Amino acid sequence: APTRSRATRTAHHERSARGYLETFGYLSKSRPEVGNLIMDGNEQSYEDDFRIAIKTLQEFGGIPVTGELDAATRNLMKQKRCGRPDREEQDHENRRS
Amino acid sequence: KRFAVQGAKWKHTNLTWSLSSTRRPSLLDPYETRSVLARALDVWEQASRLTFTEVNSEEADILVSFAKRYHDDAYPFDGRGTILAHAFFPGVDRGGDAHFDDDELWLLEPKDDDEEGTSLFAVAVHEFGHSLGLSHSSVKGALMYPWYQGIQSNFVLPEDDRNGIQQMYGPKLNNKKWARIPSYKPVQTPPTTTTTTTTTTTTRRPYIHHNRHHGVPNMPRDPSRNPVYYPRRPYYPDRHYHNTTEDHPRRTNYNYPRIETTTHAITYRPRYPYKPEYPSYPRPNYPVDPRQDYPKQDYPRSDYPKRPYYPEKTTTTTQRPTPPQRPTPTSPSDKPNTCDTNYDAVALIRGELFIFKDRYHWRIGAHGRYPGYPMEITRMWSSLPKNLTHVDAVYERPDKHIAIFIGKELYLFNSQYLLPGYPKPLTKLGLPETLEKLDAAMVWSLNGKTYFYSGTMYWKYDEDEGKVELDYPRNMAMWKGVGYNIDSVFQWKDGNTYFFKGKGYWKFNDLQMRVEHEQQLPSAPFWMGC
Repeated sequence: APTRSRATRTAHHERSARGYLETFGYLSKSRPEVGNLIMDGNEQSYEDDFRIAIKTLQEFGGIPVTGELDAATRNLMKQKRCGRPDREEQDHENRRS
Repeated sequence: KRFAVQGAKWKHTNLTWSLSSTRRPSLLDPYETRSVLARALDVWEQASRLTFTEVNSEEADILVSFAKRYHDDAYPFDGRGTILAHAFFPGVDRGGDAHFDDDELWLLEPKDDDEEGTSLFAVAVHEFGHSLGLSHSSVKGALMYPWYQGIQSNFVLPEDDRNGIQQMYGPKLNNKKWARIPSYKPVQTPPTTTTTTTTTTTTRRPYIHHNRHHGVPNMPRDPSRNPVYYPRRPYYPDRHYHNTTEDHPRRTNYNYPRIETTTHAITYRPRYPYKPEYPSYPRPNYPVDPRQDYPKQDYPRSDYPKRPYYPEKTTTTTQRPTPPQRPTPTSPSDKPNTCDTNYDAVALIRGELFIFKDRYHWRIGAHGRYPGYPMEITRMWSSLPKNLTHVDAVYERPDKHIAIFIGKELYLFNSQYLLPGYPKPLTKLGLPETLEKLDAAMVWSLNGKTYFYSGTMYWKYDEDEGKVELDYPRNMAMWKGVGYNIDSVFQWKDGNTYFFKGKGYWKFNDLQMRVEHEQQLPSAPFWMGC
């Protein structure tokens, strides 16, 4: 099989990280059905949300808070864990308000 | 960093739990599993006012089950690794239940060097924390820390978790009470004697105070039934009577022979040839622990004591039962003469409203109800089964084809003509094999996507791919205010989405993702002009 380029690997890591963050409540899923409508023309805040979510995960997990999808963060995401989100929906509502 | 209380908590402290008889672990001994789960619950019981009683019922407050991948909730497991289990916060129906991934390598007695397996006890204690209302904690080392940490052999409930559970339910009560005996009379007057026995015949002195933890919870307070006092040896002044102001009864009522020892300590050593019988304290309401006598081979258990009364849990189950066979009306004119009714499906087709109930449907256009309606559904769509009793869901696709869901099958029509290759099973759409039927379907104009609803879950369907999208199903709670097990949903020409359940409907605000009014409005007067 052809090896993936660095950019492809990075994109793949980011996609799976995004799924992880949404599953466990770090990225808001409260309005997923309209998410693609809101995102249009607002990619900067979309990226910011991702970095903030990564930082929140790193802080919650007790690893260095860098905001980057580094090796420690990826290792944390691979660890066995509970299936419940770390942050519940009402936390998202409170943050937005 | 600290524990997090989710908000929901049990209103009663005497909780019941059960290991599901239909979803047991495939690789673990059920008896041993129950033992581990009981130990895990005991951790929380020892730190709070909660008590846990095992029952043999799928209606227990905390129902523990083992499942793989998709298992009738919106949180599928992922095979071995990563997600180990999840539990639901306190509440009715599924509230409090804990699900464990049956694909994991569960260990009942993990060793320190067991790196591959997962300690069931460690995960169970964590999940039961959720069942009691605790969310995840960011404190490393806390039980409610979301990532698996294993368990130490000398496990003690961490302070963060103890603080959390006690904030919700209070600390464990200390039922120790000192007995107050205003007029004590001994059961038997000890004989007076000038001789003494050897020390080996001196009996143990029983406690006077009524202490629940001595195993006699309903001990009567009748002083005449109290055990006979035996002298203490050596003498301890007022050691057990700190909370009473009365004089020590033995000081005044007894004249035991006194023997002075070389140490000048006074020793009371009367001779009692026998110990009187202690009365048996009836404990009629003391529950028998079913685990003591339960043989390992007998599972599931059929000899469980009757479960004490608990207030009934209300509302829905996760799995919708098969609806009973509906009686067929003999003619359309025999339909109930009442507006108090519900519908099987409602759909907007070619700009006209179609309402389906039992074997019939109504068609309502710009000028009201069409003449000749209600009409049998099979007259309009003759390719449907002749013994049709009702339809489950109907919607018009973006390509103007009409999709009708009946049980586990989808019929697709171009106007009145069944398309080749249909009916198809729901599994062809990517829906799970276990899905018995859909409740409703619609194309949501806000994003142009198709949504299927069933029970507590919904799926987003890709019309181009012909399959439901990944990351589904999701919980119907996303559509705030709409209950589970709806009857129908559609978008009206005014652009609003309407959810139907029972005899009422909700108008849904698409942007806020919640119903406009929590109270349902009756369907028949508004939509049928009844």
